[in-house]
Amino acid sequence: MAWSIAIHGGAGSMTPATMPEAAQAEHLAALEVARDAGSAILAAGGGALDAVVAAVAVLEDDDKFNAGRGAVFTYHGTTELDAAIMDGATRGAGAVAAATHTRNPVRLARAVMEASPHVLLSGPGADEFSREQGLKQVDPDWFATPERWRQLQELKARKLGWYDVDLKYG
Amino acid sequence: TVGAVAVDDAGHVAAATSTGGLTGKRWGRIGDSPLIGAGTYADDRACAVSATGAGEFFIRTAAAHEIGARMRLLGESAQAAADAVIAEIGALGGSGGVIVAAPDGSTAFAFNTPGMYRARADSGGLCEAAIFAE
Repeated sequence: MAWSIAIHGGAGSMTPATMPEAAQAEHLAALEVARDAGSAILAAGGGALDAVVAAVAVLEDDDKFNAGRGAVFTYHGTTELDAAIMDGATRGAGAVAAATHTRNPVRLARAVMEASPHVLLSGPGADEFSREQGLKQVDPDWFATPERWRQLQELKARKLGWYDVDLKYG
Repeated sequence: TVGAVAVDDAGHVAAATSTGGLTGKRWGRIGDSPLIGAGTYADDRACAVSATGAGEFFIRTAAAHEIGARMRLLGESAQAAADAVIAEIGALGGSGGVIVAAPDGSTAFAFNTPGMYRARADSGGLCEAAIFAE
């Protein structure tokens, strides 16, 4: 049987005219690292579930993308992380919304799928479950980057509509 | 938002999505990423999907599940189903993209924004990464 993997780091308003060559090269290199982390598992006969977690965890740890480290800020200057995972073989699924202290939210979503009777956990409850599962906890400062803080201040100063925000920063 | 979809050599598919959401989000706003069937879905009878974009539109169209349903019930390819659902989202005024992996080993990208950070590889030697629409 063949294996394959596809990944994304978000869609948006970037164009060759607005994105410097150096930034393009950095983002492409980061995408290749994440893709290859998943490919290596599949090429070794590993499962699709492990492959998608490996690829997403790499992207969560890279501050160029809006997930985990480098996530955008809420209006109140905090980070609330969402993640989901689903296993096509069993249609098992796990998801978290508004988690705040788990370093890799995708691993928390997987724990919800594999170690809880639920599909979706949110907020403080999701954080409590993460601690009980022994997942790596970080201070929210781990997720904060100057660029995302600048984008929040710009949004507040310009009072952008939510739709423009999503296209520009989402 | 980031995501991955994969099919392994046993033909099982999986999808994962992770996001910080929307800059400046208020009132506990949650987008499509953690909603199974909207931004993330996987079913060996159809495909695995991860979405990114204006989450409210992906929720309202149940985008990830819809792509799987089109493949399972209409026999559409991953690319045809993904293109159709992104077009539907665009017609509603939404923007964004999806990545799809199917049990037959095929993958697809579909998006209606100027760019989407994306990459893919397979056991046949495909190995690429891209940012812009062209």
